[in-house]
Amino acid sequence: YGSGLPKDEL
Amino acid sequence: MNIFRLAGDLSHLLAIILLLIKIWKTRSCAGISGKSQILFAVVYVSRYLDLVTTFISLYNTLMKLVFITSSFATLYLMYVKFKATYDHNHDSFRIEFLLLPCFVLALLINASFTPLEVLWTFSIYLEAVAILPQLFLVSKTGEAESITSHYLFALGSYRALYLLNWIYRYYAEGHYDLIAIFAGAIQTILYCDFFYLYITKVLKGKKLQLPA
Repeated sequence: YGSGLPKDEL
Repeated sequence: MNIFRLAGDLSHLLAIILLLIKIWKTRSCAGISGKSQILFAVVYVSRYLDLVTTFISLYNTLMKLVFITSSFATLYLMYVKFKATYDHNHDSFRIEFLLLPCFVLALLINASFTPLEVLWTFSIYLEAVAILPQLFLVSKTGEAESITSHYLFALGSYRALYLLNWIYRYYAEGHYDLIAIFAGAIQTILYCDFFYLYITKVLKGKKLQLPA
């Protein structure tokens, strides 16, 4: 569903 | 970083500053939902736990610290310093009805079943609906002060701008995150009714008053 951590967005 | 993302972050920052200015200048938190502010504090804390595990950029770290600190400052002003002005009776939304489903959903739908990832996902789901107690409060009292309206407009615009950022990133970088996109779309949709009132009333110099 998502790319997983770490995220570069807030 | 693209223009939509930067505009979104600045809009988010502006919203937080507007709220603090409103409370500080009027010495009152009337019309502001403490329930929503509690939810936002939970959102920031559960999302930004990676502050202690990963360094992304100075910008990223500073913004996270600003969001966490300002949300606790807002809670302090509402529940301690200007407690007497808090609209307790109208702010009756039951936040457990948002907290629990978001947590269960985060346990079920996430990128990977690890504590940090589940908490990040929880924060994304919770942020999408965290404004509901505030919108509920406005609908109960039937009106909002203009600075409160500006706050809500900036706060709603932030995720709408992020949606543009995600569209841009999908085409430019092939980057996408379905959880964030889905929740961000819900979050933006929740503001649509307010956006309409803001544009048709507040921008024309009228007070935001709901039709009776």
